[in-house]
Amino acid sequence: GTRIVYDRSRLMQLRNSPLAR
Amino acid sequence: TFRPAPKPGEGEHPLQYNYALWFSRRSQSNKTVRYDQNLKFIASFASVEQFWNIYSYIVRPGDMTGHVDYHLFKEGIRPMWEDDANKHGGKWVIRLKKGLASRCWENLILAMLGEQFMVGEEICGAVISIRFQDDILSLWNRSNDQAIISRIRDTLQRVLNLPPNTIMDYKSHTDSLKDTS
Repeated sequence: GTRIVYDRSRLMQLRNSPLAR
Repeated sequence: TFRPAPKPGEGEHPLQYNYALWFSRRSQSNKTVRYDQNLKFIASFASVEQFWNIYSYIVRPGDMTGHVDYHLFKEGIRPMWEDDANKHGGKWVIRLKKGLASRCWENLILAMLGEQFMVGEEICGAVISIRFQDDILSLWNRSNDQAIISRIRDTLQRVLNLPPNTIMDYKSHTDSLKDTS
């Protein structure tokens, strides 16, 4: 099946999303 | 006590696996306390946003003192050799000079959460151990398949960008059990 993959830059980008606060 | 991860919220980005974060501190007063009784559950999470939310509240490993460990393991795997997922496998052990723990821990867990190791179900969890001398970073996997162990090492070297003279060793948990040092 497909795997949910995030590279480091994507994870860092999502760090700033309002949902992460 | 352990609490399973909440479902990812509306608009959140789910992770491939849910994870649980644990903490342990060894001191004079609890030296005789059993290892598993010394493990304190912090939180578990199922999405990128839940992870960052928890991570923002936690003291960075490099800012900790004394004999302290953070354990980040897939939900359902206890951070102990004896767990069924761990007992046939082992761990890459990386010795870190003081000052590297926080950066390397973050790089390691982001690679684990983001499925950068590409070894299927093999990864069990990661541990950062703050000690008096060097700190110790480790990544635990299920089997002792040499091809998988080498592939994990290659990804570790890529994602951690360690200083050239950094010591990396692979230790199977059965060796750890025999090790009386």
